[in-house]
Amino acid sequence: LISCRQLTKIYVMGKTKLYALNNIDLDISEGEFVAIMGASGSGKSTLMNLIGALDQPSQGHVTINGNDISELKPKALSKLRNETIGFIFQQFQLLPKKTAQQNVELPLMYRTPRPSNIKDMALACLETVGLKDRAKHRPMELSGGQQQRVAIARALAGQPKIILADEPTGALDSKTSIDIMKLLIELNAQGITIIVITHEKDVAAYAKRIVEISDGKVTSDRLNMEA
Amino acid sequence: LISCRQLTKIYVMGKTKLYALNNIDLDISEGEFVAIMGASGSGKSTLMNLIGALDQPSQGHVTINGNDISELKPKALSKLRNETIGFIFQQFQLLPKKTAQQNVELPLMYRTPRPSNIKDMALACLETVGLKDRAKHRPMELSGGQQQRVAIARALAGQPKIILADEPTGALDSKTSIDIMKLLIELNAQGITIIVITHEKDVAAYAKRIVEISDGKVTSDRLNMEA
Ligand SMILES: Nc1ncnc2c1ncn2[C@@H]1O[C@H](COP(=O)(O)OP(=O)(O)OP(=O)(O)O)[C@@H](O)[C@H]1O
Ligand SMILES: Nc1ncnc2c1ncn2[C@@H]1O[C@H](COP(=O)(O)OP(=O)(O)OP(=O)(O)O)[C@@H](O)[C@H]1O
Ligand SMILES: [Mg+2]
Ligand SMILES: [Mg+2]
Repeated sequence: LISCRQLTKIYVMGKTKLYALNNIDLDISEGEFVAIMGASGSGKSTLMNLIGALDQPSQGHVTINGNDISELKPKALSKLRNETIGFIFQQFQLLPKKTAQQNVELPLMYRTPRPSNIKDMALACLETVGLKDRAKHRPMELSGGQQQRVAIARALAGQPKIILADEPTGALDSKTSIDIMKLLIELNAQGITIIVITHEKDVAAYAKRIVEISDGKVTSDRLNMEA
Repeated sequence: LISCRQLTKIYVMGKTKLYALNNIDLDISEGEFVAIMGASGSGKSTLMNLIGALDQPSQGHVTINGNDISELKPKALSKLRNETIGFIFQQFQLLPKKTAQQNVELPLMYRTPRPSNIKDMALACLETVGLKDRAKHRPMELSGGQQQRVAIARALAGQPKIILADEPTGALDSKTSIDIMKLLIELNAQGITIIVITHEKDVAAYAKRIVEISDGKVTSDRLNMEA
């Protein structure tokens, strides 16, 4: 489903070339549940942005569903993302002027054809993450963990085939974290491919496969024996 | 050093009155190391904003160093915060157009008299959190955990008497988290008062006292027996 070949991302700063990702080969099949772990700054979010076609490689290729993302036009790329992938960003990336409900509705507003029951779908997703009574709050009127849960609800609203989650429980207490991970397990059981970036072993424990990244390279890729 | 009495924070939304904090009594003495725990939305960040005089109570009082924050003029409040308190915000609150180094220098720029070696102080703090080679990066050019560490460095730069840390290791891998918690232990040993909001038991384990909050109320306040 997702294939990375010699994937490299270089940031040029003055005279320095910073290799955020350095020659990564990685294949993820449909229905997998993969955890990506690694130190701060090792390249995890960069990898996720490339896998999610939010960014283009400096070298190498990312293929999603047979499409090389560097060969798709912006419109096709946008459509691919909107219909196939649900993102949970490390810093949530909610629209500050919109309510929680409007933020969750957003990906559905761009669908063609537009679903007829967007409001209900959004409220159902907010209820799933325990925030139905916060639907009319704007991000500034929500706690950190509530904002994170709105970001999660937004990722689910479009019923994506692939969920890319960057630290989805980073701001959540243990009980709420467990609820969210169980939700991801349930979605994976329905055939949705899940890729979670996490620092926490407790969170990685829910995945079926664990990939470790260090300084932009894959250093370990194994099945989760404790799953 | 810090005293909360009948501390209440109410948000009015249309016809609803939301009690983010509901009649909190809490005393923290100089030199303490307190962890504040509780579910997402329970009121922890709200409590920290009030303790740090970033916000005013709806009812009740916050006293810092003998000063009731509701009786100080904005200028005096600003000076109190700048000279006494170091903040690490849950969402970092870095200035996007400034470099990491400039962000760390910021609290020092407001000191009167202004220190003569601000650049060196900032670079030293960045080195302490392992980011000396990222000094010229702007927040957008940093990973989530690197941004968090810049926020930590900024809190330390002014050599505050009180550190208020809202999830200071939320975005950090375990090794880096341990480094940061050991740094806080060290600062506490030098007499600095530390208040950490955290969801993680591993992080709370470093504190000498653990206060639990639920629905805006203190539900438990005990010494950490495992410290
Ligand atoms: N400006 C606001 N207007 C309305 N409600 C608010 C506002 N700010 C916060 N709240 C509400 O107050 C409650 C407490 O928020 P707070 O940010 O203190 O929670 P928290 O304990 O820090 O949570 P988390 O662990 O998720 O960060 C939440 O239920 C939130 O929805
Ligand atoms: N726009 C940019 N310009 C320059 N360097 C960048 C840029 N974006 C990221 N980097 C660098 O690339 C490296 C990888 O960043 P990335 O965000 O992928 O790390 P990460 O593994 O997600 O870290 P964390 O766990 O802290 O979130 C970091 O060292 C960062 O400083
Ligand atoms: Mg990251
Ligand atoms: Mg909070």
